Amino acid sequence: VLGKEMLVVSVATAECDEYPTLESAENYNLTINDDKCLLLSDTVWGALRGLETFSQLVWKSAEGTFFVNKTRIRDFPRFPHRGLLLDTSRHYLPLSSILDTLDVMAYNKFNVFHWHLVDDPSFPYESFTYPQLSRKGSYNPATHVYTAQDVKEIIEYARLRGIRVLAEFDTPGHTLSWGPGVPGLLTPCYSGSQPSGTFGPVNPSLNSTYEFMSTFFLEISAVFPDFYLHLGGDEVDFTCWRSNPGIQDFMKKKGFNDFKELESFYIHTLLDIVSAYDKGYVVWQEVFDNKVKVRPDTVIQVWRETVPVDYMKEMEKITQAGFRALLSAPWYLNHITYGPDWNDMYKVEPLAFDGTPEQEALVIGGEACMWGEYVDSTNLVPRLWPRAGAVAERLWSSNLTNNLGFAYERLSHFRCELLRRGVQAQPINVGYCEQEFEQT
Amino acid sequence: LWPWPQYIRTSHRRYTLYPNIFQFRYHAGSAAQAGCAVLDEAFQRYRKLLFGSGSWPRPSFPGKRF
Repeated sequence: VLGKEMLVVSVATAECDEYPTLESAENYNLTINDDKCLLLSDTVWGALRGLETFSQLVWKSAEGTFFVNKTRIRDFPRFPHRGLLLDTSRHYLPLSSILDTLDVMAYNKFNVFHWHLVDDPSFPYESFTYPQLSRKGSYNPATHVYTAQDVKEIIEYARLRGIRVLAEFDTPGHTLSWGPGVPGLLTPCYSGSQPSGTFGPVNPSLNSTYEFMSTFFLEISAVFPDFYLHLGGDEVDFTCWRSNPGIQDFMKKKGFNDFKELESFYIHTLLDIVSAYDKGYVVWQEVFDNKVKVRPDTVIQVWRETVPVDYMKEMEKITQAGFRALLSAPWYLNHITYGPDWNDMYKVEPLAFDGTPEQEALVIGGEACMWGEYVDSTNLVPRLWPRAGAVAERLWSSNLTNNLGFAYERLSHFRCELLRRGVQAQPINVGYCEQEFEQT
Repeated sequence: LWPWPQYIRTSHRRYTLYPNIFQFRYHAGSAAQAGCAVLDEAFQRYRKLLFGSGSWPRPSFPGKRF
């Protein structure tokens, strides 16, 4: 049996010190035969994908010898945005959990870490412009925050694996945790003519709100190198705005009849602030559903399964309006159901809507979401892997790769490989892996 | 393989890898060469993933080079 002493890697353009972008090429060719063991790619990001594939091709015989078979692969991703959302605002995730997740994302060829950093009830991002935000957030400001060093480490760790970091700071709703750190930012709710002592969404009627957002997002635009920021915009409860006399006066002054118009005014102003920093943005679908005027290059993320319409109808409407779309609705990993639910996630076809080829081209990919209400570092890994892998294959592989039996065989094997790599991936059915009995 | 590649052809012909001597190498014509952090670090990572971090007995070639 011939031996192979090296894998030779050739990259057409280096970009070694750059960051991956939505436009980065990730294609590669891998050739292993009698004459060569060669990995060719356009960019280093494609080379990373090829190295992962090569690492999965190597196998070990019963007596412990390593082999690789004669193979020829030509590979590239079906969608450029293949994301995983982690929610560090409902439960804090230690830095090590995030770094470990980035490793396993790379094994699955995910390439976007959607960091849902700030949301009710916490503010774990340690802002150097507004340190009070985390100090007065609900987490312990000494132990449960992400310092500038932590953020830098996550961004670099992700870059070295060809993963983009898309940071989300959700407003105007979900702002329990912004309040204590920035007095006057939130709208005081009223009960009759008196303030009730509770607070609601960001106050869209004050200039100080936009001055704060301007300064805060200036910092965020500098800290997070990716072109895109995620600005949330989902689930705004108008009750508090409705009760506040100042807001009512503002509505009259602006001639708004509907609070959705007020929300649109706020979101539009915020998006202009972020655009001024040469950043693009991703928003949740409500911003589109509420007809907020947004830039044509906005990315709309679809997360609602059936309301206001079925998610495939929503994809059709968004792409019909000429916007790019990201699909998440059917890939909420935090929903755990009876039986092997990875099947349903695997069977999703992101382009299964009535649309022209131009509309289909506007679907840039999707994200598996792990919301944190019931998840923290103690149960994240088994809940995440290998179920998220079903989404990873849907977003990387050809739409013709959809046979569940074939997928089950490979995903079971891949789970064993994850165990061998030290990832506590849960079983996807009855059965076991040899690796579970190997001395690690 | 997971995720499944767009195009793959493989055969039963197989090649042995010897952990002690196997290495990742930049092609002379590659735009990325040693010092490219993304790939230098990836080479180390995947070497460890493939063969673990332990040392390996040197392959004993009985006389002939296979």
